[in-house]
Amino acid sequence: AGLEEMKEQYMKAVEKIKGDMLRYLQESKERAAELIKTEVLKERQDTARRMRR
Amino acid sequence: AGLEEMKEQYMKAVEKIKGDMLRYLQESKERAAELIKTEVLKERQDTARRMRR
Amino acid sequence: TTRFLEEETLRSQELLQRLDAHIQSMKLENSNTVCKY
Repeated sequence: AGLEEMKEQYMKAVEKIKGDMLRYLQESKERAAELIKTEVLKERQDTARRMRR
Repeated sequence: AGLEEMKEQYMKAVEKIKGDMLRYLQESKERAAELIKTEVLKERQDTARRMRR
Repeated sequence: TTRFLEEETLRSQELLQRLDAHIQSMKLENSNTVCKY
């Protein structure tokens, strides 16, 4: 019974770690995509300005 | 004694998982930075080409 | 990119703290189980 209990505690910890990792990676991906979108838009606006001049 | 042994093994296992996660995180951070740089550079090159035309 | 990396570093430090908390929690639960049996 003790072994079973400990195994469950271990599995619980592993699941929590996995959950946190996945959330972190998802957020990182979204932040990187946001940054790329922003930078590309900025670059295009600068270009439009330069071309008008 | 068996329970103590399992406790140590679980600790070792979970520390190893943490180590693997951290290494993966580091790599993923570097890949994200590379991707951002590449995308922005690509946009600038496209822009320069369009301006020349 | 620099700012992005700085924020990522901060976020990964927070993540690390959370992971450590889960590990400590498991360690405590394991110890309690050992004591119990």
